[in-house]
Amino acid sequence: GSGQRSIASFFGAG
Amino acid sequence: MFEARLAQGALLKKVVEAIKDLIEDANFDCNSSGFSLQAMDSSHVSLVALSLRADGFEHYRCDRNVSMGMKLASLSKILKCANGDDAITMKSEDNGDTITFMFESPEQERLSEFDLKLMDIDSEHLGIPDNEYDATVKLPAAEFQRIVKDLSTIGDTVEISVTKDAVKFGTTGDIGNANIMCRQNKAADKPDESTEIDINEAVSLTFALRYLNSFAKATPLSTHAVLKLSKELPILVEYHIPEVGRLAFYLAPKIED
Repeated sequence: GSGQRSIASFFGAG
Repeated sequence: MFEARLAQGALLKKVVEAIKDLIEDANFDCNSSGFSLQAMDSSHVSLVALSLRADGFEHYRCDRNVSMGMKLASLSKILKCANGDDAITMKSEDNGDTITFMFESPEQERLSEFDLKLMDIDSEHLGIPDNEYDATVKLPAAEFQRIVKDLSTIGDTVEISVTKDAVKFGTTGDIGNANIMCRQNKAADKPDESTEIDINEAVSLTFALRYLNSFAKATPLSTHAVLKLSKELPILVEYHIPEVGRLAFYLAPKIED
């Protein structure tokens, strides 16, 4: 199946 | 203090209408360069980034950086009390606990003021990398809105595939499947209807339609939506607000486990 990742897992805390 | 006057108050109304269903509350950050917001939706799958440049306002003053927490539903209620042709001025004292919205009719015969209580909001600020994207598609905003709406009647996710000459949107659901293809079309006589594709590499990614439908609420802000895609990265859906700034949405892709 396809999983939904969180946006934070792509963009680190800045 | 912070004070900013937007002659086209309707822009602010449209911005808030575009994001109020996606994010519940957010900090609006003001500094000398402009008025901005960054917030994730409650399930942390998408990110909204708004920036309105100081020079896009008729008058802009921000003596020190301020972050003003607002509940979007409350802000929306207040902005609905402004007419579409009103100028809107926002005002807040340093360390104040309210922001004042002043609405002025074009002939200035009607002047109203609404104060909104500010709130403390803990929000995580994400660092958005300045990516080179594999593919950029600029298509009429209304067309993008229609595509994601139509495909939502069939399925929950959309596969967006971009090649040199066309962008394809496909979905599958219980009742069947659907594909919509838009070809590149740089109609010089009708610039508002153009579809432009700029590609470094063909790319194909899958996204939840629910969020794209929500992003499309920004359609009244701009003639075009700009989609930027890179392999296995969030899609960027941008609406340029002429002379003032932009409203951008990022959505994490669905990735095979």
